Amino acid sequence: MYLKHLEMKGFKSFAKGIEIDFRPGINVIVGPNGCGKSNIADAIRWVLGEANVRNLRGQRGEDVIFTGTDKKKPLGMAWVSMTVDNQDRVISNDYSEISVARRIYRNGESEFLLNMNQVRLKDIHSLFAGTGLGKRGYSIIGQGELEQVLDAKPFERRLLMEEAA
Amino acid sequence: MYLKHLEMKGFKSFAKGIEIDFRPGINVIVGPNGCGKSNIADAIRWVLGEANVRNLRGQRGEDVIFTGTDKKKPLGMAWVSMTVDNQDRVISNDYSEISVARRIYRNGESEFLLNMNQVRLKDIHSLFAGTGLGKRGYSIIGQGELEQVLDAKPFERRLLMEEAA
Amino acid sequence: MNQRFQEFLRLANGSFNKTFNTIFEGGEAELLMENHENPLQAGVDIMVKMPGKRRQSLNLLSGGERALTCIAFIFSLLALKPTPFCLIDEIDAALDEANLGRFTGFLRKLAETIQFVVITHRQGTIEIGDNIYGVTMPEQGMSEVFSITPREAEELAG
Amino acid sequence: MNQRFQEFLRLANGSFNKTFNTIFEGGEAELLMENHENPLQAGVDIMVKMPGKRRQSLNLLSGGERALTCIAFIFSLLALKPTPFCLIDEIDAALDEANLGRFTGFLRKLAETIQFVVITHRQGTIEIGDNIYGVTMPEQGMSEVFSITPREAEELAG
Ligand SMILES: Nc1ncnc2c1ncn2[C@@H]1O[C@H](COP(=O)(O)OP(=O)(O)OP(=O)(O)O)[C@@H](O)[C@H]1O
Ligand SMILES: Nc1ncnc2c1ncn2[C@@H]1O[C@H](COP(=O)(O)OP(=O)(O)OP(=O)(O)O)[C@@H](O)[C@H]1O
Ligand SMILES: [Mg+2]
Ligand SMILES: [Mg+2]
Repeated sequence: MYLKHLEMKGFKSFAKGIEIDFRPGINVIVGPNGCGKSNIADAIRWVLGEANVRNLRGQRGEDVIFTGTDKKKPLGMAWVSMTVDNQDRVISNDYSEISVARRIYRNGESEFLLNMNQVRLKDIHSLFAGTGLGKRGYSIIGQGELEQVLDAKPFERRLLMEEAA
Repeated sequence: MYLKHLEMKGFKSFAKGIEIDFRPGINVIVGPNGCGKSNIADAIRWVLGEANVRNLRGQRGEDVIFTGTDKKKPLGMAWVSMTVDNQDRVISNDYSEISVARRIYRNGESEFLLNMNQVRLKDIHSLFAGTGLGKRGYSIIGQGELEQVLDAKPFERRLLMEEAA
Repeated sequence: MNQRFQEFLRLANGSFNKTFNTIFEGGEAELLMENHENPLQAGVDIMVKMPGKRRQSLNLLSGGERALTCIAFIFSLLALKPTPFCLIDEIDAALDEANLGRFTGFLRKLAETIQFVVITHRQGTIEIGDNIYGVTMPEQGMSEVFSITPREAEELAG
Repeated sequence: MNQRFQEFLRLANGSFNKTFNTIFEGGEAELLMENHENPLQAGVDIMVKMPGKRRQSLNLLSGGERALTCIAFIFSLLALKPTPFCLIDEIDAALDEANLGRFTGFLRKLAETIQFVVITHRQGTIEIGDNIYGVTMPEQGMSEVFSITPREAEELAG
């Protein structure tokens, strides 16, 4: 399994629709301070079902929707869609490709889609359970989060390791 | 006033005696990871009267004494001496040069010296009071401490600013 | 619960010590069960010894030593139980050039089985990328993304 | 107490806005007294607006924007009330090349009245040094120090 494709529009600073094609191996993302690199990491966490908006540097769910600039008005919706390759059937179902999408509106309403069918947050969590995908401190290390394993209390460290057990 | 000279022996990784001459303007310190750069910053904080050893990454006072390596035995004492130029009489006394030293022994006993005369910690603090010297977040920004002003609660931020008021 | 975790901890300790030793080219690292009166609440302690130095508490480590120790810990979990992809955001910021080289060397090895998405400003890390994307804000406040060559990445990374 | 601090805050707010605007080449920054029922316990809030972007809460800033905002805050206090010397330890780690240039430009100006001791790995910062010292550990665990040229610093800094 690997990450194949990411599309988004209206998510944080991505007012315009963008697409990224990933490849197996090492995909590098570069750019000046404040241009939107960590927002891409937040988009991947969000579409994988991140439930706590504080882990995305926000305070309310709608904080992820583009809030506008001096020249452009705020948008009313944000959506992100991620496609993973499943030819090696790490997730045992019929699909050789799985796409997950998430949408949120200004009124706070949000919806999840799995291969274009509407599902619940629980379904996304159970789909990826056991793969380690989206787990903080193990498969996603956000900016400034590297030293959490040293700063954590011994029991918190154990919980982090349980993800990989 | 400016920092002229720093001498130390037995302080943290500085088992051998070392001396540094500083100049007005920008003095840069470089070197690989773990070689002792931040230990120099700790030495300057310590000789200026830092009373809380946790601000020097230690747990007990004696943690600043060289603890030995695979090949060298621990030392029994650490001392640091700092000389500042006072020709502009920022500190109003008779000296055009002021040297402050601090020593600590394995048994935890420590002593302060001002121009070679033994003084108390309080005397060092009152000597530099009002100059801002040694104040965290204003005249000394340790490694990893830069963002404290953003992470601090509003009242803590006020206390930090009182140093400069 | 405890039996299973004890067994996993034994494997994780082996992987951590081996990864640490490879990345630091020496030294030792250990993961130990904490002494706790209630075994179900016992956590995990970390002990490290840098090459040539004495065993010491974690808070005496330098900025770069702490960062590389955490990298060794995370890489050791990934080596033990790979995940389909791993995203890392500027974890190489505190490393000097020599340690950056050790980090990228180990990353390349892991990337044979695990896909990585790496956000970085460091030249040494950009150079090992198989696929590079640049992010810019031609209009203040609005991000755009495009695929770039390593040469272009050098200018943009800044 | 409060009267004096209110007056100082007015001056600090002016200095912070000016320093922020110079370093970011635009944008706005403000230091405000917090609304608190007991004025003696009221703290200080920070509001910033990056050039071309909307005013927003501090936690939406990027890593580099946060670092440069803190640098502007500290430099604005130093400009208002200089201290004999200032020691900074790797505060430039998160900055891209463009922001590193803004940082070093402002640092050079302040260094006309304040002495700086700067610990860094960044080439751009080393280049503005008037006096450079290298630290090494020829024998593992024991530091040594020597004065070096900018050329040598480039190799050692790593
Ligand atoms: N909902 C939103 N609408 C518009 N812009 C947003 C929103 N949320 C965050 N931003 C903007 O995104 C920018 C931060 O982007 P990000 O953290 O991805 O930067 P970065 O490329 O990681 O930079 P650095 O190299 O400094 O870490 C901020 O300037 C912020 O204003
Ligand atoms: N009391 C002590 N005796 C001997 N060595 C010590 C003592 N206290 C700290 N050290 C050593 O000093 C080293 C850390 O040095 P320091 O933090 O100054 O590194 P640095 O040059 O700032 O590195 P970085 O670039 O990674 O921040 C550690 O390896 C630690 O073992
Ligand atoms: Mg970032
Ligand atoms: Mg350091």
